[in-house]
Amino acid sequence: TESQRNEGEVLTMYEQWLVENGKNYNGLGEKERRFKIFKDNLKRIEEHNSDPNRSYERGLNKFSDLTADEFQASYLGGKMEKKSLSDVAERYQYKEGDV
Amino acid sequence: LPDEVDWRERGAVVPRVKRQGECGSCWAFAATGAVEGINQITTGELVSLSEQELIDCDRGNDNFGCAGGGAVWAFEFIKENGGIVSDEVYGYTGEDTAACKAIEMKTTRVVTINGHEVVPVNDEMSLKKAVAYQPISVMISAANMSDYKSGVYKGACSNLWGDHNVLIVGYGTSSDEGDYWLIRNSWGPEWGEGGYLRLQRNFHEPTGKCAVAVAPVYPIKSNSSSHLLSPSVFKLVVLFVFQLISLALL
Repeated sequence: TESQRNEGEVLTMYEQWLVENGKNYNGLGEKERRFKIFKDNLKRIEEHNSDPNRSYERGLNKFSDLTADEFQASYLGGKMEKKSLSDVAERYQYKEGDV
Repeated sequence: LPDEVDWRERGAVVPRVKRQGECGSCWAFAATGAVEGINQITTGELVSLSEQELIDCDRGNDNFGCAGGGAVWAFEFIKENGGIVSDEVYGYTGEDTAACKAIEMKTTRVVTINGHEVVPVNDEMSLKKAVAYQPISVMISAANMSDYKSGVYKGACSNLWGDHNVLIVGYGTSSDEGDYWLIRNSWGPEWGEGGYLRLQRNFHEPTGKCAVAVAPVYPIKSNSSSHLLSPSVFKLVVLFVFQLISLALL
């Protein structure tokens, strides 16, 4: 687990992850900042996956060095307004005994 | 109702899981996915449709390109616009320039719909019935799903309000993890189960897990109103006309 790994091992993981995901940070201090986020996300993943009663697995992916705010700003864009739900139809209204 | 539905097995889902990139265009992908599905169900032809047309051209309602939107308004746009072109001719760039190029697309190949309707809200049984008939666009609360990898998601999320537009393409029951909705996402095939999410179904709140039953919408398309001049339909029509002419000449 992340807690059992030393900093160097996690950094090696991160370097490999950067290559696999085609990412490259040139900004001053940007890579270090991203590495810290990566470590936090890795910890969250491994804590979750260590629960024997979990119903789902978490894992590293291309979002793994983004903060929650960055992820939400870039990848979620659904807008929901009650006025858009005014055309409720009976077509798929479930009735007892439907086959 | 069937115990399991998977529209992928019936050819109503484009096999390649699409990738929205760093653009809040989930609504466009949910919309095209739903229209691709109902078009295949009514015409038998699966055509991958253009999200970029929606991003660039659907700017008048409540859709704002990469800044977000909803499939419900995209359906309205597609109906008013007289259809939507394929992504073969209007490919995805993920760029939000609002420069609509659809008018330059010299093609008669558009997929049309007659409009859209809303599934009775906060009712997972009605949603189940709807999914048994066609893929359904829904909003889910997905802020905590960035690192989902596999299994039936039962983690933290808002059960009242969705922030991400996705497409339900089926449902089923896992022996270990219980009932689930099969959801097609637009974060590429590397995310989740090959680009798909299984989300807890038959939740104890009427809104559904992660608000899945709060805003379910679908496009409607009747057989008779198809304006799809697809190559196979076109060939059949041409063959038929030629045969009629041949018979007349004989």
